[in-house]
Amino acid sequence: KEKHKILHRLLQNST
Amino acid sequence: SHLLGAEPEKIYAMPDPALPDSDIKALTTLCDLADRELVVNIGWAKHIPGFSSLSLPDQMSLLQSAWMEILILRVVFRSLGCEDQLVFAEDYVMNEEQAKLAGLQDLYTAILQLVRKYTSIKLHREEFVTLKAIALANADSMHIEDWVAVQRLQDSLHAALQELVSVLHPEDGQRAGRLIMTLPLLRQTAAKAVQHFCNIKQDGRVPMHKLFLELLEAHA
Repeated sequence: KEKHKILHRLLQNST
Repeated sequence: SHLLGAEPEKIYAMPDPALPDSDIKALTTLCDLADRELVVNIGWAKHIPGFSSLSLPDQMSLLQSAWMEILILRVVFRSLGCEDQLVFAEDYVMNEEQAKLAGLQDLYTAILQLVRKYTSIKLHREEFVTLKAIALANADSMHIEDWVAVQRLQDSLHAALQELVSVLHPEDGQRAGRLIMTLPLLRQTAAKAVQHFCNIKQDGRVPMHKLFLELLEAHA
């Protein structure tokens, strides 16, 4: 999961 | 209608006018475009009814498996009705010759096969957005934690497709099945594309942004 931090961050951001 | 409303705005490729035309320039333009498309596609996924109720790890697993299928299906839909050209963006269209120069001839041929398939089916925009959501829900990641929840998402999208098709094409009872049967070719083409861009990444001559790299690495 550490390797996928941008995807993780984008999914957590509310759009 | 929910999926139609969630469909991202179009993105422009904006190839760097300062760079001389070359395979490197073409691939740089495509990788940059893909990176920006990925950001909007992740935002789009969150608007698919039911997707955000999945656990965060499961959302990540689906996107890590299906991201290239989503990118390609969008290119395919934009390219419908454009004679043998791939419309990566409104300002970035590739014919066979240009694809060959960029070293993308195999990919060009594969994506064009999808374009021809959907052209003969006469794919509607409504079917396209639903099929794209199905491709994501049907990603077959090996790392899904809650299969029941993912299956519920698949079932609701499948039901939406069947309902939609029965309204658009009440005379054609085979249509939903025919649309679903295009998905193996989409997956096969996406796998080819990922492999190709992994090779380009190894090569190291084309700059790639972090999200694109991150997702390529998810397949490595």
